[in-house]
Amino acid sequence: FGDPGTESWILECDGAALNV
Amino acid sequence: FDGGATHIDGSYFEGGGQVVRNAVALASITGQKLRISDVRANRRPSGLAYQHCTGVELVTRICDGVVGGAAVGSTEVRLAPGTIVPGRYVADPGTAGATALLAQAALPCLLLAGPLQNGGEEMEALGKGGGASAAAKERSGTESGFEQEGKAGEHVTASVSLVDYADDTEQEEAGPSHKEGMGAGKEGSAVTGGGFSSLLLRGGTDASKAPPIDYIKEVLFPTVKRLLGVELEMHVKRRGFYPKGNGELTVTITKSVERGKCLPAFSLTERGNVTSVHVRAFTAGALPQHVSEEMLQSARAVLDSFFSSPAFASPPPVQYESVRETPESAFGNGAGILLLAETSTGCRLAGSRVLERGQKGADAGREAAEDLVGDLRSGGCVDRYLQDQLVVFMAAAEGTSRLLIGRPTLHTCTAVWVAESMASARFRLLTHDGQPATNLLR
Repeated sequence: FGDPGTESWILECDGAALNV
Repeated sequence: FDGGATHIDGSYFEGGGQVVRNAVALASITGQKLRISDVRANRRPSGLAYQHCTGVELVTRICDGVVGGAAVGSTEVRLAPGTIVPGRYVADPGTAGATALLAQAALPCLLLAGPLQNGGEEMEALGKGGGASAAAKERSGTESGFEQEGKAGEHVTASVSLVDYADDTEQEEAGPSHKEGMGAGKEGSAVTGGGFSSLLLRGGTDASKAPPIDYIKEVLFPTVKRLLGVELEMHVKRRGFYPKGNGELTVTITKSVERGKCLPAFSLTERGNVTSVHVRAFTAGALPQHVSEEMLQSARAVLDSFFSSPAFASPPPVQYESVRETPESAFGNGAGILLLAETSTGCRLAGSRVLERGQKGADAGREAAEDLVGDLRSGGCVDRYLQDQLVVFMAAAEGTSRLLIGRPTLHTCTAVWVAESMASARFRLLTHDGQPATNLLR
């Protein structure tokens, strides 16, 4: 279904490694 | 307050309640002081509404912080966070303010809180004496003050502020409807259980301009559990609708991140094939059941058309369910629909609608189905509503996370901006072949 690759993107994040 | 505080312009990007929720959640996790100006500048009326106040107050309590400006109509919020304290918290905006949004705001903090440190005894003491409430009142000196002090066996309610997802104006115009007042605080003996943090939330479960609680339960929670290795449970005791709210639910974190550890990075980039779709419509109160039948019929027409495409050699099974809520399971009048698609790789995408006043059931069903179909067509692993809700978890995580999304929404761009402003997280948008597409994000 659909056409992956034409209307989707990779959201990539270098996390901040937060803790408490 | 302002010394060293991170400033967030609340009018930027989406400019609504989401900025407030994400900013206070990240402030509580980072321990950074926060000042948000021009709160909900893009909404009418601007400033905090009841549900936003409650969310700010709830997070303030969880992080044992000090808050200023957490009052209805306030256009500036200041938060000096303390240390996140695991506990059993209760929040009640006293309106139909969305419980889903309260859960969203509190969840990142509670996932990092670790187990209860004193086996729940601390909470009991709070409930009996109202000591924490009084202490918090003294510390925070909120404008609105605490509405109630705790009594033995009762929830301790604190003062509150405001509300919303995109624009909760409608729900908030009615003001508090609960005579006991709005609030957010720790609670006493009403939520029992083991040594885990929990939330008892009251208000609207199915409110316009906010995700329905079924979406949080069926999409956000399972996805967070799968990606982060935590365990969450939600029990919806009673639905509540505009204008009176009075819904009630509990969220229990039965497995959080070990205190001092970070959330793990995750990768969700393989969508797989749709293996099933479950469509559930409900009516409650004065709304007749044929409304849910209308929602199902129009949703079915959209799904039938989509799955009849030659692209589907074997369309997935689609299950339709019409639910008539009882006086015990729902307070007031309302209706809604949720279409949940599951894929072979474990992705969960959904479309949903809460029936608006005067709206035809058929229109709500069609719109919800068109949302889902549009997101399935895009090829992403998440629907348009989940993409921004995962940003805060990516920002807090240790390592690099990747998420296959459809076209970035304004809410997602806003969440990214807040996360980068509040933490050292850095986001990129890439095409499938790894090329930067940051103009879409920024």
